[in-house]
Amino acid sequence: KEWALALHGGAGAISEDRPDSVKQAYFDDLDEALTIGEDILADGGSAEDAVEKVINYLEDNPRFNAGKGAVFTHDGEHELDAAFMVGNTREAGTVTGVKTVKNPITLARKVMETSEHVMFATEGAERYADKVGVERVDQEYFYTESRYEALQRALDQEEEGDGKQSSLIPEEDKTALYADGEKYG
Amino acid sequence: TVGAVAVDKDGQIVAGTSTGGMTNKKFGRVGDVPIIGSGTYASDVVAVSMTGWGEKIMRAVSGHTVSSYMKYKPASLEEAGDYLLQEVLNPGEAGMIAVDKYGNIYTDMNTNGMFRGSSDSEGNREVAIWD
Repeated sequence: KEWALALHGGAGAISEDRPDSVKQAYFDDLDEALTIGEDILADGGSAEDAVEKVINYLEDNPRFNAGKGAVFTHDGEHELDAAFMVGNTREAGTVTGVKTVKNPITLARKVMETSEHVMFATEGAERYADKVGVERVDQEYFYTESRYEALQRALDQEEEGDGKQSSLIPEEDKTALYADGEKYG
Repeated sequence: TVGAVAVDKDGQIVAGTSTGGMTNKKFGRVGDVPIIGSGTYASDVVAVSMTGWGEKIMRAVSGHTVSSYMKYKPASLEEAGDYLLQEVLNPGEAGMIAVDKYGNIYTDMNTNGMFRGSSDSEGNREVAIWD
């Protein structure tokens, strides 16, 4: 094969009990993301560009837990992680805990391409973002009502429970947003 | 979490993953996504992007496990993916996408669903959520 591409937008306990229009919207968004990558690769573009642009689209799409539409932390913020790796050369770049980078995958690629290091975290990653000039946004950019409501339910359940941080989305969140119930991230 | 993997006409094998993490995370918790070899990995044989329960994915060193299984067993991409999802990880923990250097594609999960899509130069194309 000259090229091949695969993408995902999260996994978990995804309810099939939703309106067809909602299901179709997800299918349409996945189809659009796939088309973006296909066009790049079919035109002879690089796998690096295809991967970055596909993920950029999904990051900008509020249905998915990345970029706009990212889930909330306990403190009501958004902390984003991303990683980028080229297998042939074993080059890699990653960022963790960034709060103002619109497209973390683009910053991760820049870490790979312009830094001698592999990972930058939190304030350091923000400073590196300043240096390489990726697009920045306020935390409000990442806000979605459904994610905010999911956090409130998680906090309520935590208060009623044993106080431990759960790695699983609370049970009631399974119906909060289509496919968002156990999209662990 | 979102991710993409691709191999291009020059044989470059690339993996990328991006995430907002988990709802209500505390203490600067970091999941599998930015940990090279865990939720994101690419070698000279395969590129892998994972999604699911980050702590489980990290403990399995998932991406590197798939690559090593292919290289040293040796095994096909399908065999390696099935090994990770069915023998290493437990049901309900993760989904995985991967492409190998030949353009073979693997998309599977041990959860009941994963938002996914795949395509190649021979016209094979799929967009799916459930099995």
